[in-house]
Amino acid sequence: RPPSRIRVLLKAPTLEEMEEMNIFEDEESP
Amino acid sequence: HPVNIPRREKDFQGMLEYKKEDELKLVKNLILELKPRGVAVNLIPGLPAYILFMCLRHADYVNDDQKVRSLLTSVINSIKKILKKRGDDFETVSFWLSNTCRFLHCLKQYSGDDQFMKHNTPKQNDHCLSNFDLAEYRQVLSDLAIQIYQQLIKCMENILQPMIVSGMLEHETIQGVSGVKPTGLRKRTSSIADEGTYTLDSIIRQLNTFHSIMCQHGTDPELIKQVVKQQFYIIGAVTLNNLLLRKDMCSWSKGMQIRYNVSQLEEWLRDKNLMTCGAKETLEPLIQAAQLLQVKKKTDEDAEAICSMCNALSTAQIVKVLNLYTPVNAFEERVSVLFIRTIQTRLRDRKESPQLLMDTKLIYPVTFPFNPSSLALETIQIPGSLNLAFLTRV
Repeated sequence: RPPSRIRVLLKAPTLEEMEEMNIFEDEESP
Repeated sequence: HPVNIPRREKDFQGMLEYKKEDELKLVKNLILELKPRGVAVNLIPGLPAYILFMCLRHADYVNDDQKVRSLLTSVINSIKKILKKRGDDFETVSFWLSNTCRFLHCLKQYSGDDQFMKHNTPKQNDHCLSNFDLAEYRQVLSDLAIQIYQQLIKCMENILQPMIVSGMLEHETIQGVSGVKPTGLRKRTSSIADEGTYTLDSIIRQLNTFHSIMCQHGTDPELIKQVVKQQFYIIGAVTLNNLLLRKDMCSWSKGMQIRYNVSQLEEWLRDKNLMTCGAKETLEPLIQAAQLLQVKKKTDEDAEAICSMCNALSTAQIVKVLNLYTPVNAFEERVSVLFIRTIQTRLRDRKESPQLLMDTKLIYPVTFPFNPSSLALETIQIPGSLNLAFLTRV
């Protein structure tokens, strides 16, 4: 592999936005 | 039991392969259900962080951006979730602070960015992420680490706070110095039996507990220093505030007791090799207040000496201590009004806030200096006790 390859920047949501992507919906719904 | 069929280490590339549908199981077993006091005690420090990073490396290796995003989101949300649930448990918070920092260091160390590769072995350079630049996720993780740090400080304060006044001010370890109580003042703790009363030893034992937990979790030394500085700040601030509010704490002998207690705290720092972390400096206002209780307070020369000595105390604090100062022995005298006026005049031109009490809620800004690891990812084995048999070493 060439030492300095171009990597694709992955845009990240903020910490707050991430919380909205709740991965535990199943167990948290009443 | 080793999870995989043994292979020679050189055949591994330091990655862990997992199926997309196992992601939730991964964060459940490794983050949500891991007990820092149980299984995790015997793990190498930072192992959960290394495992998660090796999974991330595989998602990067197969060039699956959705898998990378999804894993990072699940990891971050799971850490937040466990801290919401067990955020009052110092061990849990310390454990995830050190693992979050380790994960962040891995993201830097293996980012392919030259500035983070200086200490890498050639093999570690081979293990850098190949498809994705996760700089934005590093920022999110750094924000998360700040939140966890603040939670750790709160947790530590909740434990330490009830010990401080008793251990630093009320409990007397120096025998015979203050046998006589200030007239008309009742010793607040005298009616309670010593059991249940915190002493300086209780505080030092608690500092030892915090310190050894953080060391056991492999917390970065630079981070431990910042936690200890914050601990000392809170001890100094709570002690000084109480001294400024209690006449029975403003005597020559209390000054002596406080100086002795401070020397014991300094001894603790020396013992832990933490003399340069800035912790001692946070006690300076308290040290000066204790000295103020002990120096002569009569002549103009005394006033001059006090003004140059008490540069970490505000005028309001100096005047308050002088006003509260209560003689307990025949050789001591009250401070005259004239002397206090002299001090006030001398300090008139000081540019400072008029605040009397120290801010006990202050938290120093935290930083997470990059701390690369020499651990070779390809040598990492996963203990069976973690229930991660669905991961495949690659």
